[in-house]
Formats: sequence, C-alpha cells, structure tokens
Amino acid sequence: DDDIAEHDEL
Amino acid sequence: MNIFRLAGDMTHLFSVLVLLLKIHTIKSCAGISLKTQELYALVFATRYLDIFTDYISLYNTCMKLIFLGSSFSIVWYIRRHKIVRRSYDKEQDTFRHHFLILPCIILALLINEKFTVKEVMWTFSLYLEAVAILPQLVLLQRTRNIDNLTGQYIFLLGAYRSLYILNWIYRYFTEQHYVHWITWISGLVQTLLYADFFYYYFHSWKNNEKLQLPA
Repeated sequence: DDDIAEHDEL
Repeated sequence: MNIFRLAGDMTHLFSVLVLLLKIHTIKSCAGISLKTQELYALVFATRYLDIFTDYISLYNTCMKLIFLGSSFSIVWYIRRHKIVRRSYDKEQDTFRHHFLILPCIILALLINEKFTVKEVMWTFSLYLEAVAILPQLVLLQRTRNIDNLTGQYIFLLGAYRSLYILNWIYRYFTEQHYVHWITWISGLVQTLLYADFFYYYFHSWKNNEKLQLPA
C-alpha cells in the first residue's frame, strides 16, 4: 500500500 | 482542513488556555491532577517529534508549538511555581500513571501502522492521550467538588475529541484511502471515558446546581 500519508492532524 | 477539525483544534486550544489562565491568575491548581498534565506533556512531546523535520503548514506548526509550550508550562507551574505548588494536593493525586505509560508503549510496539521510531512514538502518543484523563477523573471522584473552571476544562477536552471523531467521519467519506483504524479506535475510547463526566456535567448545568460526581 502507498506510504502512510504523514499525519497531518494535531 | 474541515470545520469539525478546526472546531476540535480550537476547543482543544481553548481548554489548555482556560487551564493555564486559571493557574496563572488565581495562582492555584486546586483540583487539577499533575499526573494528567504530565501525561499530556508526554503525549505532545512524543507526537510532535516531526515538528522540525516535516513541515505541514504554518497552522500545524504554530498549534504544535502552542500545545507543547502550554502543556509544559502547566507542569512547570504545578511543580515549580512557589505559590501554585502549595495548592497541589499530592495525597489525593495518587493515580499510578506509570501503569498507563508502559502498556501504551507495549501496545504501540505491537499495534501500529508502520514499525518505525516516529510511527511507534506517534501511536504511543495516541494511546496515551486516550487514557491521560484518568488521573484527573479519579482526582475529581476523590475531591468530589469541581470548581467550574476545572469542569469547563474537562468538558472542553472531551468535546475536542468528539469533534475529531466527526472530522474522521467526514474525511472518511470525502477522501480516498483515508483509513486510520488506530486513530479512530483510540479516539473513540478516549471520548467514551468522558461519557459519564459529560452526563453529570450536563445534568448539573441543566438543574443549575453545583457539579457533584457520585462517590
């Protein structure tokens, strides 16, 4: 699966 | 960014500012659990490791700095400030929060999205945040009386995570591949922990009486 989307939430 | 997440972040920001303002103005931390505040400082320290490596947005970086600064200031006030520290009743605030940290570390090592240092630390911070309020809720049960600022602080903390759940639902339906089970489950557990507090908070507000938690 694609690289884990970086965590854009606080 | 969606309205639920923005409202959640503002509610979260407001909760820490309410607490910091309370401690700073009346120079007292009566009713506040230092253990919960230390856990929150640890949550932010382990979650915002990427503040210097990954730039997401000015908003994201500013909020991270504010949360880090406010949570560590609150811990400093309760531990070091010569007046505030006197109002901290350590006999009542006895929840062994180390028993929360270890299981969260183990769980983060076992259940995570990717086995990298940053990802495990981030997952640890999620699990820890879910249980960080426990020492504070136990302290409230013990001291039984809740001054309204502390009540508002806990209410806002619970409300922020509830808004985040709406944000996750919104993002699930509007974004492809937006699936983060770990975040969702720990966020749900966190909100459920507040459920009984919300129940008593709402009833005290409706009957316009002082908030009393059952023994």
